[in-house]
Amino acid sequence: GARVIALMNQKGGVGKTTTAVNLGAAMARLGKRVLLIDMDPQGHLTLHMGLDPASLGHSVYDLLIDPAVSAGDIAQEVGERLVILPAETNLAGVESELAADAADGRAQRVLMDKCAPLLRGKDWFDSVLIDCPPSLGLLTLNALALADEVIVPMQAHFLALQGLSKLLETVQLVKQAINPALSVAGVILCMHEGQTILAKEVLDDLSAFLDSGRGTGQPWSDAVLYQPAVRRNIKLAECSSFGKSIFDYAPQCPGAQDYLAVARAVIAQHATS
Amino acid sequence: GARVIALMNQKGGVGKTTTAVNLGAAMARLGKRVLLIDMDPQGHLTLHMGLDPASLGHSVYDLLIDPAVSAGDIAQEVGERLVILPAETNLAGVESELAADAADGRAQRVLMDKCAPLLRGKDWFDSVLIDCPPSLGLLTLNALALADEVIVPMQAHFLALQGLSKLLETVQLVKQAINPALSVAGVILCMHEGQTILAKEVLDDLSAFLDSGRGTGQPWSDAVLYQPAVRRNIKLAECSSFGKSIFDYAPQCPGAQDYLAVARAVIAQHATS
Ligand SMILES: Nc1ncnc2c1ncn2[C@@H]1O[C@H](COP(=O)(O)OP(=O)(O)OP(=O)(O)O)[C@@H](O)[C@H]1O
Ligand SMILES: Nc1ncnc2c1ncn2[C@@H]1O[C@H](COP(=O)(O)OP(=O)(O)OP(=O)(O)O)[C@@H](O)[C@H]1O
Ligand SMILES: [Mg+2]
Ligand SMILES: [Mg+2]
Repeated sequence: GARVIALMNQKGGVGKTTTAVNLGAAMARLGKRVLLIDMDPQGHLTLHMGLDPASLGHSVYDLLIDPAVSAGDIAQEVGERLVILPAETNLAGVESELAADAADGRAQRVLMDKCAPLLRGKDWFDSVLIDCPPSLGLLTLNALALADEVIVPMQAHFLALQGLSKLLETVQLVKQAINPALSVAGVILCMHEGQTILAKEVLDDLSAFLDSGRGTGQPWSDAVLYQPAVRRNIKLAECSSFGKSIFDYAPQCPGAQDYLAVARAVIAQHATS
Repeated sequence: GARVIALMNQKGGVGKTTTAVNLGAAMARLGKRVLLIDMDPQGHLTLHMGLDPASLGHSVYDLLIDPAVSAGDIAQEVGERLVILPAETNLAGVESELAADAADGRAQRVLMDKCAPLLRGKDWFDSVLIDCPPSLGLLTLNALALADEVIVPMQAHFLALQGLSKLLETVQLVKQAINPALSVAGVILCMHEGQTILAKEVLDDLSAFLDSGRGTGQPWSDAVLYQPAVRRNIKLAECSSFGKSIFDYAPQCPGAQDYLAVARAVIAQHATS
């Protein structure tokens, strides 16, 4: 079946959406059939893939709230081997509308249940990438319930490093309560400025932390630091305004090279596990 | 009374916390008595001011949940003319714990009610800056209920511009339902890379949008684009790891100059309104 990956980090602006778009597009270029799921009420993944969140008809909100709406109803093709379940800003309402079902764990499983017909026993997709909002609320928990793995997009800054332990605590809780298969596959460094002292220091801290977890049996004990880091490159910020991935906008730029190399590393890791 | 400003933007990583710390510290250097309020469960404002969120005893969570805890109980001095109401990660629990009271508007007013003894009829503070999380949920709504004005930290990127209409819609709703005094004072450009085409294009869009609102009587019709923009400067990212403002870390760097100039502009705007 498909490999389901949640791109999560409660720290804002670290490259979650940019990674969903460009890692997804790179994997599609490398022959994988990719499903993207936008679980962020900002709808930035949807926007970045060239769709208009305001004119979708049905979207992930309907999938989660309306039993009659299936994943197939809202799926849209946005490129060769690239399909999306798009989001609108109304998705923000899900947190309160499902809150009543949160106590017994039903609210956290809605995405998992609704995506089963698209994924379980089917051979339509090789990889699923879920873009999460900058929080650890119900939308992110739904993504973790469905996911096999977590990849953490991260900026090598002090504040971004601080949230890692809370993030991993949340993964551990979901693994124990809802999804025993869940593990942390690795960290992708985004907007990387490798020449700065700050980046070197944060990188040292991060590597030491990941190494200390080896062999401890925790959900992140096999997590890797994907190589290469994705360098800061203004074309990665520009391509979102054209509704295109970096490969359709500037396929030769450093940003495209970096995401293609990271995609190869993510695919290779799976092949050997 | 004190001028209460909410620093809000649901887009993640645009400079909300960095602005709360350094605009606050600059205003204090210019003689203002400043209260900082951390309404983000990440606790980054608290961390950036050198406190350890894990060892606070009482924090904003207790202020919002426990009727016996007052704002004075949790206030801590973090510099000359600089006091903070600090946050811990448990603040994330407030969204669900107060959800039952959200329908009748009581859940949105808790911060306002609890801060009244510190602000109303007292002359302890000249300015209050509230750091908001990257969402439009209950914590941000509480900040808007207490605030007189909103300042929007923003990066001149496409995705960051997209959320502005939803942000302003939320301000309008709070103004109509809870806080008639609320208005948008302006936008501070953060991490600015003025030489890029993307920044110039976004800036043009933003200026045209603000100009089109002049004289329309909407909450943002008097909003300004504060000058200067705060330039991208790695020292602004470094100082957070030392628990210091830019003025205590690198007072001569461009980041310090920019935030001092922005603080003068924010203070001058108030003097003439
Ligand atoms: N490698 C890069 N180089 C330059 N700009 C980048 C890079 N990666 C992302 N960006 C830009 O930085 C900003 C933040 O990235 P993005 O929106 O993907 O982060 P996010 O984690 O999804 O944010 P949020 O928490 O709001 O969902 C965006 O404007 C994006 O275009
Ligand atoms: N002018 C600047 N130059 C360089 N780095 C900056 C600048 N302003 C902020 N940063 C860094 O960029 C990152 C994002 O800034 P910050 O955390 O203040 O944004 P935020 O809007 O508060 O994020 P969140 O949405 O997660 O609360 C931080 O690592 C910060 O240190
Ligand atoms: Mg995003
Ligand atoms: Mg912040």
